[in-house]
Amino acid sequence: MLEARLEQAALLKKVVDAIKELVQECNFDCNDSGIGLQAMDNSHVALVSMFLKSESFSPFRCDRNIALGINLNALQKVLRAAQNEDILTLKAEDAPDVVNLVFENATADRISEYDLKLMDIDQEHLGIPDTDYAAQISMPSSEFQRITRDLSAISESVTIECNKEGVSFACEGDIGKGNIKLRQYTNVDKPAENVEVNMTEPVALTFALKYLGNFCKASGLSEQVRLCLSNEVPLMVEYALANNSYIRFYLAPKIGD
Amino acid sequence: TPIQNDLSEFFVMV
Repeated sequence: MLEARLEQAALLKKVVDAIKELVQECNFDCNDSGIGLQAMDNSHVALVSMFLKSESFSPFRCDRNIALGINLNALQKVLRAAQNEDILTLKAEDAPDVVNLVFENATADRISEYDLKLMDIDQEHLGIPDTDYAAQISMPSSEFQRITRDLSAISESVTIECNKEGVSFACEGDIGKGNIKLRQYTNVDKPAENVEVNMTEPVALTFALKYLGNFCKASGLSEQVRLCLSNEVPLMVEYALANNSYIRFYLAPKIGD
Repeated sequence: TPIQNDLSEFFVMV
């Protein structure tokens, strides 16, 4: 059986908020190392890969592999009944028809319990190769969100270019063009504001802003975001969570002019 | 207009 207790319901609420635009139904794969999820959007352009390590829960128990097939819209409806600060416990039997969610408020005088029906989801699983990315950019997640939003007003696509000058986000549309350049920046007192650029070779790739905007819904999960790029491979956008848990998005590049 | 690639061109089904 599965029993996984989260100190704050906010984590699961934010995870669901972050992925439900991309994916409507998916399996939460539970095993003794934690709860994972991998799903592609309908158009097979973007993929979300999330893993909440067992250390992110206290306690965590999962005796055997269990796939919880969940409709994220339905899960979100149930999670709306949880306050951000509530303690959230997920429970399921070994071959479950439902997942049980319990929300306890901080003063433990209110306990809400919901059963969410599960579904059989036959999901394609992609092997993501380990990649030595040519460029890795870490920046405040709010900054990435702002760049994505601002450029979305101009164009459907953005070209992310990384060279020894730094990183630039450029787009061109009917009304004109825009370009945002970021340079390395270190703030010892506020490391969340740092911009770090590590590059082994120059990279320039074009991506659909619509999907980047979707990824940015995860901004509330982490103060920093990491963009990993290599020429001619999908972009990885990673939001690191506590205890080595993570939510990663992959986006296939656009090609040609 | 650039053409959108498909992810399955890069990642193999397992």
